[in-house]
Amino acid sequence: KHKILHQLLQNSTS
Amino acid sequence: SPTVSMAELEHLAQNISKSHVETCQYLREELQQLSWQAFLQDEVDGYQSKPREVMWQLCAIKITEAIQYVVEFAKRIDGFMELCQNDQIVLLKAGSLEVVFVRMCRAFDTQNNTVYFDGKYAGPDVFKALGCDDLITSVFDFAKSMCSLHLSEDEIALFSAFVLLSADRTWLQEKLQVEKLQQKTQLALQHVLQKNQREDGILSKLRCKVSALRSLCARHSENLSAFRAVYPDIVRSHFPPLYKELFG
Repeated sequence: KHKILHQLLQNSTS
Repeated sequence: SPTVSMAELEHLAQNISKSHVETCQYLREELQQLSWQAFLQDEVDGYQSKPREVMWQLCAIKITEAIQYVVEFAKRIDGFMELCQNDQIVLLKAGSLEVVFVRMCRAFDTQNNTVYFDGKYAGPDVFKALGCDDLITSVFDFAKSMCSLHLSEDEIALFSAFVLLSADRTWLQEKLQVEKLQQKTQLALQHVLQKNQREDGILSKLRCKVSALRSLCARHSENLSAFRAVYPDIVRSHFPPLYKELFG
C-alpha cells in the first residue's frame, strides 16, 4: 500500500 | 517517564542535530545568501497566470522533494528504524509535512514575508493560482511566528524530531515504544534549550506550535480534497506517487 515509502525506508542511508 | 542519563541525552541531541544538518536540503548560509533574490513582478505574474492545476502540480513536486529529505532525517534518528515498519510509516504519513513546515522557517525571510521556492524568494501572491489563499496565509503566518522564536539549528533539529515522533498518532501498533522515544527526545530538547540558556516559556511556545502544525496539515488535506474533486485525473496522472501515498 505504501510502496514508495517502504522503498525509501529500506534503501540504505546514503 | 524513562530514566535517561545526561550522557545519553547529550548523545541523542548530537545524533538528532547531525541528522538534521545532513538532511536539511539547503544550508542556512546558502538560504541567507539567496534572500535578496526575490521574484520580479513579471515572474510573479507568470506564476499567477499558470493554470490552477499546473501550480498545484508544481507545489506537490516541491513538497515531495522536501519530504524525501525528512524521510532521510527520520531514518538517521537513533531508534526510529528500530520501530516496527507500520509505525515508521504512520509517523511519516502524519508528521513529514509538519516537519517540512517547521523546516520552512529556515527558508523564510521575515522582513519581506517571502519564502524560498523554485529558485528564489516568493511572497504569498506567487501562490495565488492555487486558489487556497487562506491556507497560504496560514502557512506564512506560521513561518513568521516560528521565526520570531529565533530557534538555533540544534533547536530546530530537536523540535522536528519531537514533532515526528508524536506518540498520539492514530494507527500506531507499538505506541509505548514511540512514547519512550518521544519522551527521550523531549528531554534532549529541554537539555538543549537549557544549554542554550533559552527563556523558561520557550517550551510552552513550542507546544503551541504543535497544535498549529496539526491544523495546517488538516487544512492542506481539506484543500487537496477540494482540488482532487475537481481535477481527479490531474492528481492521478501528474502528481508525484509519494505525495499521493502520503496524502491520498
